[in-house]
Amino acid sequence: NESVDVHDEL
Amino acid sequence: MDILQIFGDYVHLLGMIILLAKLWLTKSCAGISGKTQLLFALVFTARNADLTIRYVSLYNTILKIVYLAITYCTVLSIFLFFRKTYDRKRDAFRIELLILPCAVFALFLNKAFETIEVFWAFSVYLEALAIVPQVYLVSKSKQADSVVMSYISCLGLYRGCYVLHWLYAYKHSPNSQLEHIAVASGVVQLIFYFD
Repeated sequence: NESVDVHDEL
Repeated sequence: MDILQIFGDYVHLLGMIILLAKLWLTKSCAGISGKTQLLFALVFTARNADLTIRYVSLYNTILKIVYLAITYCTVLSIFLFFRKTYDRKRDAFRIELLILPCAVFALFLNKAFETIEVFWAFSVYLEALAIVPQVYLVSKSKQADSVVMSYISCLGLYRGCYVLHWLYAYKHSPNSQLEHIAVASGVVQLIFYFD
């Protein structure tokens, strides 16, 4: 399970 | 990467293309808020400032550049190419009332007091409010252009997908942290779109 990094999103 | 996120990205892209296509096909910016587009240009510029220092993925880089390019094209179309059809009088929302509070919030409410983080927070806060001048314009002109409504729906759907994606990731991944800033702003943003 990868954690979500919102900074890597658009 | 998550299917909801990718779907959201493409719906977002679709919305921007719909708006730009409307501008160029009708050669008129009737019903479109130039101020909202100006705010979005500011949002993407602030958020994508990290393009210069960070690489996430090819997908990420390409879409960021495409978002910036389309938004700048839209702004140029409204304020330069089709400026004669721009309804300056109706598009009267004072955007400094949106920009200033977002800037202040970004300075105090951020993940870390670093340029990129402050820019990122600013872009998230401003994105939540950027549609307000458009909503104001639609409510003032009392007639909703169907293309503009499709555009607004695309943007609402995009944010909805993202918020669901965050909540889902938080629920199913034990090591993920819920990003309160993003989720709270996303929910505020959705409220404006459902309006």
